[in-house]
Amino acid sequence: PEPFSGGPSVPELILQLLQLEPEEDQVRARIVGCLQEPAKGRPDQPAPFSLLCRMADQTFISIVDWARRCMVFKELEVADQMTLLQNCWSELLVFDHIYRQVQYGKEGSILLVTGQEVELSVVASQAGSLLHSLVLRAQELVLQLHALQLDRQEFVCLKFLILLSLDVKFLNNHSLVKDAQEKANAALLDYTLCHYPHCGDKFQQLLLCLVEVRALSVQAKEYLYHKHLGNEMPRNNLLIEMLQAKQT
Amino acid sequence: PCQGPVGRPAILQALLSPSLRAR
Repeated sequence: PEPFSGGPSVPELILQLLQLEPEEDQVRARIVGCLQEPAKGRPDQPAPFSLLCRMADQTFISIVDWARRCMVFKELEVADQMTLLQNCWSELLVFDHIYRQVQYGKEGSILLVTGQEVELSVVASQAGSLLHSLVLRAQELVLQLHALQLDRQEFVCLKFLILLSLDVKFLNNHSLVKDAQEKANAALLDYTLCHYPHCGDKFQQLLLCLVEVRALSVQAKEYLYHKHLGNEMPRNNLLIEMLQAKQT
Repeated sequence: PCQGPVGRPAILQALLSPSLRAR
């Protein structure tokens, strides 16, 4: 611990990631602004669903913008940046949603990036069974992370870990990414041990939650693909474009 | 949906390229 401080210090990496993290109200304002522009939509699609798809697209754009500003990531050549994002885009979207619920959500409803609240009973009655089960599964993870007391420091570090979570053999710059993966893991371990000494193995439990984030993201991609096959997605949807790209 | 070379999504190329504007 630093002298004259009120408690244990926060690893430098996490402090840097906190600086890069946009405020929720800034993200909300930008996305709400984008959604107010009329879309060249499909009149055959229900307006709320079309709006949700555009909202997800805009959230994706925010996430890429964040990644571009991240240390290490911004040093990589574009080919490596693309490989990393093609690997983790859906996990980052899922984790963004999850953390919003942990941080700002209320029991019995989900909070969208626009600030709108949707009652779970409405999801149950209006959404199809696939989306409903996805939302419920996500809510279980929200409860778990709530119980673990996931904080903003851990959130930004876990997001960074997700961004870099690819075997470096698929990249051109092995050493830069491997080094960053190790530093991020060490920072998270250090932080959880210092700040939650009573929690025992918070570090391990958080990493296990990332396994569930990955599983949820696979289920989310399957849902998107199902909607795409049923010709239910808006034209030029960015997530479908990401889904259809060849992955490593 | 359009794709860049080698299965790269064009949107990702646009967002990551300093010289192109995102849609």
